[in-house]
Amino acid sequence: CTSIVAQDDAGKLYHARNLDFGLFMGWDVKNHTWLITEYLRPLVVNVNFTRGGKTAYKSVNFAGYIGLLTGIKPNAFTITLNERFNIDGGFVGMLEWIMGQRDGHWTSFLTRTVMDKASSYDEAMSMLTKEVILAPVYYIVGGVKSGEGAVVTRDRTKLDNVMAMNTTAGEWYVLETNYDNWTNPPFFDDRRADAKKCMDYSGKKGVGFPSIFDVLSTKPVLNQLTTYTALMQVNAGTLETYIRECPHPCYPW
Amino acid sequence: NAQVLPPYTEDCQHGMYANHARCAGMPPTFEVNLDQDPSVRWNGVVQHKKKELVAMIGQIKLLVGAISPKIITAVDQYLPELIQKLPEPYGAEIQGIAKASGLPDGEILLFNIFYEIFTV
Repeated sequence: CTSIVAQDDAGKLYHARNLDFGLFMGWDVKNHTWLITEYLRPLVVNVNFTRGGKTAYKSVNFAGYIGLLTGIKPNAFTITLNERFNIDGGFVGMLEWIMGQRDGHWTSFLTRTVMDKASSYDEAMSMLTKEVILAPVYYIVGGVKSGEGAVVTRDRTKLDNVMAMNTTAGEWYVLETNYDNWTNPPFFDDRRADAKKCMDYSGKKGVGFPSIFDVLSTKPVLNQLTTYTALMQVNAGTLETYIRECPHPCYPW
Repeated sequence: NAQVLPPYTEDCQHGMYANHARCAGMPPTFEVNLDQDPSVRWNGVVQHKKKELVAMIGQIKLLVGAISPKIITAVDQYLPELIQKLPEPYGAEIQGIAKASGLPDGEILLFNIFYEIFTV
């Protein structure tokens, strides 16, 4: 996955992501594609959650999957969830949950609960940094005010790191793939460098759906695992989703 | 310029948004009414995507079954009990999706835990 929160010269925030999933879950040797990824793409749907006849929040889901991996609460905040690979990962958390230790939240249920309960960026950040969860993940959060963008690095039981957008230091975006921001990504999966290169190339002045879509369309940020690209603008409550395909030659991840 | 050897990096792309390049389309939008009972609120989505959901679960079962067929037996036997332990409204939503799709409760739960367990 690749998630980006960026702001333009006027401080208007954009939040976008590529959702990559299906690694090592069946390789189609004939078509050179990941099997599960190919089955997931037709399941992509936009969901408009309503209450009292009004939009409460919006998300991009796979039909049949009820958690929230990409969501926007109009005029409040945006959230995306990226996987964080760890040997003490969700498998352990899930086993503990099955064995009866149920104090932790499922990671994508927590994001839905946050969408439901929180009404601001600060409230969302508070819940995402403090609650116990079943799997280590990255929560990428965007708000409505200039500078409200952060990558929350979560362990199952504790907060590991918050990388907030430091606008006083001239930062205008935060970007997360699937590796801790304080370490170098592995040489065989350095999508971070490519995405940052393209963000820096397009520059702060050009920030908007077209420029961010370009970044998320550049290989290997776009790769064989990419199921969809979602673009969100919180003030307008806009959510645009595109089912992706990566023409050959395209890296498997 | 594109690199012809892995990892196939390329120059930063331009103008992709205007013509929706490298896209296979835009997904449909559905309403999920939170005022409705959790067991029926996903019915609209499932009715439209039932065929694709059944195919997806079938593929997961093939992959998991290749490791051991006993895993699928366990999924069908034990996971439904765990749905009762999920916080509301999530348990009822999973049961509602299973009912609307005609798939076993445990297999819908299996699909929903995939993202949690594959962080390993």
